[in-house]
Amino acid sequence: TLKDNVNALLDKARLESHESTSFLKAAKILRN
Amino acid sequence: SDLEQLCTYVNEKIENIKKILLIRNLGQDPALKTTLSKIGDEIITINELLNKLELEIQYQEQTNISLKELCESLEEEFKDVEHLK
Amino acid sequence: MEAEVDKLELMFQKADSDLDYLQYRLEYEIKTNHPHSAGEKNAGTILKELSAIKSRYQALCARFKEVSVEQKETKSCICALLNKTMTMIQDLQKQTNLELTLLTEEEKAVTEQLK
Repeated sequence: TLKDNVNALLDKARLESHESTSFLKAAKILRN
Repeated sequence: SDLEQLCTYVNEKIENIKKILLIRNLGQDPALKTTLSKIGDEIITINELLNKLELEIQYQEQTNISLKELCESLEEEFKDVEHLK
Repeated sequence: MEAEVDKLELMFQKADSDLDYLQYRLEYEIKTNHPHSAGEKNAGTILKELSAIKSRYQALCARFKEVSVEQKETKSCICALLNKTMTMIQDLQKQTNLELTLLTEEEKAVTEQLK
């Protein structure tokens, strides 16, 4: 249903947010 | 083609009217009324979820900007090292 | 031929306005027969809100997809640049007989993470 789709996309967006934040941190550490 | 677009446009309108015809007398039946109010509640819930989703996407867009800035500065630094070499 | 085309165009316009009028009358009928009561919306409003929610979901899907693709590209660019730069620095250190700066544990861990 639409609600399920929205929930699935929200979970995916949260996961990607988490990944990109830790990637950014890691890249900055390595750069320094 | 234009004609196909015109057909789609007219068909969508007809579909909308059919839907409204289906729900035309919905409000009279008490049982269906509760269904309607449940759907109304679901819409509120989904809108709240979409608000959260929009916030996540805005956060992603911000992170994108930071990643791009980092990428640009790394390119500069790579050129410096290359120049050094 | 021109006259035929004009006639067809008029027919389409007439059909379009008839459909608009039909929809307006139906929505008006629902509104008058079933006015909003406290906390309860009528079916016409619910129908409109449903289509609004669907189109909003579609728009957010497209936006999310765009952001994801962009992010993947930027991340791979960052990885490639970091790799190239670190390799070149190590080459430079060898050439100048400088002592190779070893990666700290933390740097090793993030290198693995980025890989």
